Amino acid sequence: LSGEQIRGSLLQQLHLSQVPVLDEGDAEGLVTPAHVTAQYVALLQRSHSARSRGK
Amino acid sequence: RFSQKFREVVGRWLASEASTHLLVFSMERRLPPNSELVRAVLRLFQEPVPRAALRRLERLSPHSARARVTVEWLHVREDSSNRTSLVDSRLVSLHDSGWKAFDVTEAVTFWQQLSRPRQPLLLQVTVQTEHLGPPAAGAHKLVRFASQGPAGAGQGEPQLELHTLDLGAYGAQGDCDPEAPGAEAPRCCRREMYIDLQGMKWAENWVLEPPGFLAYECVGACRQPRQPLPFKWPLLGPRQCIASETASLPMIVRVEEGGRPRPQVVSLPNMRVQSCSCSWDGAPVPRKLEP
Repeated sequence: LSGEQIRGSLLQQLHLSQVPVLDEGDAEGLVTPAHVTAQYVALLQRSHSARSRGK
Repeated sequence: RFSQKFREVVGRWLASEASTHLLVFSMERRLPPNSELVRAVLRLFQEPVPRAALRRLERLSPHSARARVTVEWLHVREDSSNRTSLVDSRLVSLHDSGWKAFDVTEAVTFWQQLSRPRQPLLLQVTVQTEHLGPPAAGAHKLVRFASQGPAGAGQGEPQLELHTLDLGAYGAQGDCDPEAPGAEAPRCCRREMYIDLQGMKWAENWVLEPPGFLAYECVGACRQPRQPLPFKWPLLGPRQCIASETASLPMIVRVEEGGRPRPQVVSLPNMRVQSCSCSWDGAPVPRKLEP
């Protein structure tokens, strides 16, 4: 698994054709709302327990 | 006949000639534990057709000396409803006799996916006349397999051959032993591999979580069976160490909406290896049993 593959998969999931140019300042002030964190943690737990079929 | 609005065409029933048999195989303890099913072959002994019957058929319909034999896996659900799944089908000649082989690997693979206690393996064998139509009517009845009918016992009973591979010898070994000497693991295993997203330029200011993750990778060699497989499977390459189960990777990324940045959760499929196994390159991936 390479960085390029991860980037490619992320672009595909977000339906983007290239990496967005983002201002660093905005990123620092950005707060993640609780419901987004909760969604992330739930997905994380599910992915660690789910057994997928793989290749 | 019943409507002025659309044209109707009257059809005609064309006799469909088929005979169906049900084979039952008790499968308990047939497949060794920790083994991989490589192939399952159903062998049926086709009995010779009496000459007189053959001559009569050829007189009536010269080109119908063949019949189609279809093998389906039959699953009796808990609510007693049935479903079938076609696994093999081929034409047999009425001039022929002897052992006929059918590939029923998929049927056994489906059976393995049933929850325990499992029912026996049920195979439905249908013999159909190749050419429909009155002259060849009944040709399917001339295809007889040994042990058809009440007698049942005796030479030539249906046989199920199971070709398996011992995963203890030809499989993967789970997670790699970090203490193992040398960089390359001798046998297929799952090795820790950490991906540092923070160290990737493109992820800066875009990927908020996670800073990195344990992706694992499959390394090591797979032992190759010495004797060639007892059948020719086209396009089969060597056994390779592959990721047989993977998991997705959730992320929190920053997206712009209306010019304002906002965090969003996204899940990337097949990013983390859950288990590695040895698999023939080019082998068909078994169909998953639908509920």
